[in-house]
Amino acid sequence: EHLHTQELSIPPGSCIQYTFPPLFFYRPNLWWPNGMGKQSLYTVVITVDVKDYGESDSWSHLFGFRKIESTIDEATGGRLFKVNGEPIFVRGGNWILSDGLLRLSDKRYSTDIKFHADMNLNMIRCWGGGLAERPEFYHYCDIYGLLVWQEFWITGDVDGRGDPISNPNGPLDHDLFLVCAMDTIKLLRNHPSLALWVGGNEQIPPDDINIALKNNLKLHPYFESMGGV
Amino acid sequence: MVEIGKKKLDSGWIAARSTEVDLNGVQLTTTHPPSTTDLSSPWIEAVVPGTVLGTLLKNKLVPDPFYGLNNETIIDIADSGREYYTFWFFTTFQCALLEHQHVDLNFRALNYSAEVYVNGHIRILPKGMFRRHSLDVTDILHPDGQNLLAVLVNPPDHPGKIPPQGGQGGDHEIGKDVAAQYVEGWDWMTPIRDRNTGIWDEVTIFVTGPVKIVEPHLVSTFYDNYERAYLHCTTELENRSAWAVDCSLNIQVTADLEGNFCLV
Repeated sequence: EHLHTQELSIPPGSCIQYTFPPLFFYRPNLWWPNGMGKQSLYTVVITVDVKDYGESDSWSHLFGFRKIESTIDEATGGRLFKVNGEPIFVRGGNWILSDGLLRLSDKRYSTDIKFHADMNLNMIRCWGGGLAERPEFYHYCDIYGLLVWQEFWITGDVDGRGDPISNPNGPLDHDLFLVCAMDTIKLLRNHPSLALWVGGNEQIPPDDINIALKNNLKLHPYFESMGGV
Repeated sequence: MVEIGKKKLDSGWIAARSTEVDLNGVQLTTTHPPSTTDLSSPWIEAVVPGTVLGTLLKNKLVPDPFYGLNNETIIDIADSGREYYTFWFFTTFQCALLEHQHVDLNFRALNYSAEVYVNGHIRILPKGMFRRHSLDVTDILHPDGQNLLAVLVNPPDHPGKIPPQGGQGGDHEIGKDVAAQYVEGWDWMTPIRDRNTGIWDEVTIFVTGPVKIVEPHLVSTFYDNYERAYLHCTTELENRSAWAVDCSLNIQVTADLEGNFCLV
């Protein structure tokens, strides 16, 4: 059930998109945030073998089955989170980066994130004035059960506030911002710890950026029609 | 034979301030590769991945900015000019490909833009701190021997000035670029003098056969109160050869059990 092979023919010099038939899992081990259960992870391996050549490429990633929902509570204005249908009391830590000289070693990420888990936190918010964090950061958040609130690179203090008032229209090159955003989304989207994308810190991005981000991050219509839990 | 897969280029890098290097990228990667053995050489051991400031610190050319008031003694890019923190990075690597193999040179992030030279061939990397760059270098590698790689890294276009009173985001100029904004200083952080210029995330070479797997996307859906689940996977496949290929695409999902046992 958890294995599928498909024979394909690809024209020369071309790029195709292929969607596997959905793989069925009966009562999968779910991925839970720190304190709510285990961080069960499955290894997904994709390989492509070319006739008369052999293995041509291979890709693998840890995958966690989880469903994260969040809504704004009308009474308090706060954001309520559910993971796998269960409400979660979020205890979050604010994160800028591991080191101001960007010495972002694997060991450093492992230690820093385990420390957050040991402090009984279950979410890390990556502030918009810092980094889109690296896959190694997300890897350890997957392992230790830290949900990640990832902001894009807009801050009110630089984009629209300050003295004198800074440019409220965000970065000069909006297309460049969106190229970087879309590439970042593709880099990080398969991590189960990734819980929420946010446009920026204390600031809504310029309209065109905000609309483009919302469009690019909204659920694919196929999954909207897939029913639910 | 080169196996398919990724190899990190994270050692053997050297660096030099661009204003102290008289050679261009073509010369550096063909006839005049740099050396650190000459005492008058501007080339120093480099930190890659890392920032220019990290490289200067490794060579004890600046004090550690995070101790005491050391940061005050390091010249800020607003005062030095952007060229002071514009650096060449150089390394060599081996990669003997088989017929029908392809190799990409990947930068997972650098700040802010760069010129890349491989064996005398130039590739321009566009601006942006948070984007990946992938260069197909198959046709320009030396099949039997060393490949020379030089990267000229430019700082952000708008590094800004730090006002005497400091303040969040300095003079706000950095907000014009798609880059980290804390680098002009914040209420929790002193200004970063080089604005984090550098090849700050991993550099790799990635070898594939004729067909490459590109950006797989994994999504799950649930039914019957999580009794049933489906894993959905979409991927792109790029055929880099000049002929139509028949291939077998395979996906396998395994669960790691305790004690190094694996459930298939």
